[in-house]
Amino acid sequence: MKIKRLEIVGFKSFVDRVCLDFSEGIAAVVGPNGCGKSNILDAIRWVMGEQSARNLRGRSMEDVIFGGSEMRKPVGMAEVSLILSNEGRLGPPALRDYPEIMVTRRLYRNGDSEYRLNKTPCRLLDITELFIDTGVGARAYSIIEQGKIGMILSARPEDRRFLIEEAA
Amino acid sequence: MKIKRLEIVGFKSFVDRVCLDFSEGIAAVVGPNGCGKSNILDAIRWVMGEQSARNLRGRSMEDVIFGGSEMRKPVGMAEVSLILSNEGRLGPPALRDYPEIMVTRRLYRNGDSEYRLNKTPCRLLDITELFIDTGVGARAYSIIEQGKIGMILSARPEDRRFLIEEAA
Amino acid sequence: TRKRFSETFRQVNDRFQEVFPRLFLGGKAELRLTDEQDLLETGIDIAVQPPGKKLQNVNLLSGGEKALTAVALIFAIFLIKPSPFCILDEVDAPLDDANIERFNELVREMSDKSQFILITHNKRTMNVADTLYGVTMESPGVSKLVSVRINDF
Amino acid sequence: TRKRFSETFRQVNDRFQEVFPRLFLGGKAELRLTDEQDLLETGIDIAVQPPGKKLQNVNLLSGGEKALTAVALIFAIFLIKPSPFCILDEVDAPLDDANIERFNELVREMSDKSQFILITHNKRTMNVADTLYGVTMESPGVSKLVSVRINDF
Ligand SMILES: Nc1ncnc2c1ncn2[C@@H]1O[C@H](COP(=O)(O)OP(=O)(O)OP(=O)(O)O)[C@@H](O)[C@H]1O
Ligand SMILES: Nc1ncnc2c1ncn2[C@@H]1O[C@H](COP(=O)(O)OP(=O)(O)OP(=O)(O)O)[C@@H](O)[C@H]1O
Ligand SMILES: [Mg+2]
Ligand SMILES: [Mg+2]
Repeated sequence: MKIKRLEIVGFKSFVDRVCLDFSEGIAAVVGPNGCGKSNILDAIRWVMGEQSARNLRGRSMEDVIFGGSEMRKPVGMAEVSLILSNEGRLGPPALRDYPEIMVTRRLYRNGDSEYRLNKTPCRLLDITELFIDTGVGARAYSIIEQGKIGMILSARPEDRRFLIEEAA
Repeated sequence: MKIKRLEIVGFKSFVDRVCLDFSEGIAAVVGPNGCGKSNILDAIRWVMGEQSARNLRGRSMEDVIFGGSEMRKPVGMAEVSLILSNEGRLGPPALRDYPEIMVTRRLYRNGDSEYRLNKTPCRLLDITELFIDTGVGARAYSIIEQGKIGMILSARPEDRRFLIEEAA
Repeated sequence: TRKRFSETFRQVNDRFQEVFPRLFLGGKAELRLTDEQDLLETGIDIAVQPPGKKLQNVNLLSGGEKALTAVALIFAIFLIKPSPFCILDEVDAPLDDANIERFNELVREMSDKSQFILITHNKRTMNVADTLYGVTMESPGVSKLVSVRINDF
Repeated sequence: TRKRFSETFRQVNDRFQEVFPRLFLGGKAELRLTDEQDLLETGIDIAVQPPGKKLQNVNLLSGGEKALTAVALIFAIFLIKPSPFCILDEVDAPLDDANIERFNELVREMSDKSQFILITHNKRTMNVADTLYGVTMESPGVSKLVSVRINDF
């Protein structure tokens, strides 16, 4: 379930549509402070089903919608799409035969949410289950946020067992 | 009350005596990971009267005594001396006329502590009072430990007032 | 699940004991269960001994040593149960040049099994990448992608 | 002391509003009391607007923006009531090159009033120093001082 492409529009500082095409191997994301690099990581977490605004540095989920800049007005919707390659023919029967699976999440400023799998509306649960079933879901050790690497060592012993549990 | 010299022996990784002569302006301390740079900061905090082992990354104060390496045995005592220039003729009457004030702190593995001002035994209280009276004592904004700069922003509003209180 | 936890723990611990000396150029580290009798509740301690140093309270380690130890553990888990992709945001920030080299070398090796996305300010890390994504804000507050030359940094 | 707190707060706030745009090359920031009626218990909020961006929840700021904002506040307090010395341990770690330049420039200016000790891995920061202390472990686990040439890095 490799990532083939990420499309972001209206999400945090990505008010204009941005597409990242991922190929094999190592990708490095670079740029000055505050330009949007960690926002890309947030977009990936969000489209995978992150439900806690605090895990995205926000106070409410509405904070992920582009709130405007000095030159640009706020917008009314955030949308992120993750296109995954499905060579392993994984996932539920409805998606198993597709070589690509597109996961889309949208949030409107009035609070309405929309979720899609290959452009077909679905529930958030379908998205989170897809990621769990295809082995992508264990994010605890596959997404390390900025400044968080030290938490493993400073955590209490009881708070570290989830790392083993997620890999088990 | 500028720092003229720092002498460390038996403190953390500085088992052999090390002297740093500080001059005016900016000093940069450099070296590979784990070589002892932050231990120098700890030594300065300790000689100024730090009482919490946790603020020095230890579990008990005994942790600041050199505990040995593969080649070297542990030692029984840690000692740090801070030599300050006293051009402003500050401090209590006993010290006011000295152009230099030497603050020394020793800890023995059996728990015994010794404190000296200009080689004369004194109490820890005399040392902490000296630093407070001479305006050096407000450490909250004059010593920023590794990884701690972000705390100001992530702190709750009530927990930030001490910064203003210390400067007041 | 008790059996599964214990088996996974053993595998991750073995890997951790291999990965740590690779990143530290020596030394040893291991995981220890705080309560071997209670696999459902036990915590996990980390014992670390950088090369030439003594086993000590893990809190006394330096900022870079702590980060590198955490990376060793994360990578050990990753090697036991790879995720299709791994995203690391500025984990190289506290590391010196020599440690960044070893870190990048290990990422290089693991990248044929999984996709790695490294967010970084470090030139050496940029040099190990197959693809480089530059992010800028030409219009303030608005992110866009640009193509990057390594010598821009 | 209520009066003293209020006066110090005002002075620090004025300075903070000057220092922030120097480090960020624009934008604005200010401190706000959460309860102006209760000066003994009030908390302090920080409102930040990087250049060209909108005022937002301070948590949404990037890692580097947060660090630089904290530095601006620390330096503002420092300018109101200088300590004889200031020790900063790797505060430049999350900053990009341009921000490190401005940070170093400001430290340079403040260093004629106070002594600064900067622990760093960054070449540019080393370059602004008057004195360089190299720390190494020739014998593992044992720290010693060595003289340093900037091109060692
Ligand atoms: N909803 C939003 N609308 C507009 N801008 C936003 C929104 N949420 C976050 N931002 C902006 O995004 C910027 C942070 O971006 P990000 O954390 O991705 O930076 P970064 O490239 O990782 O920088 P660093 O190198 O300092 O870590 C902040 O300036 C923040 O104000
Ligand atoms: N009591 C002690 N006896 C022996 N060694 C000790 C003692 N206390 C700490 N150390 C060692 O000192 C080292 C940490 O030093 P320090 O934190 O100063 O490193 P650093 O130069 O700041 O590195 P970094 O660049 O990674 O922050 C650790 O390896 C630790 O084991
Ligand atoms: Mg970031
Ligand atoms: Mg350090």
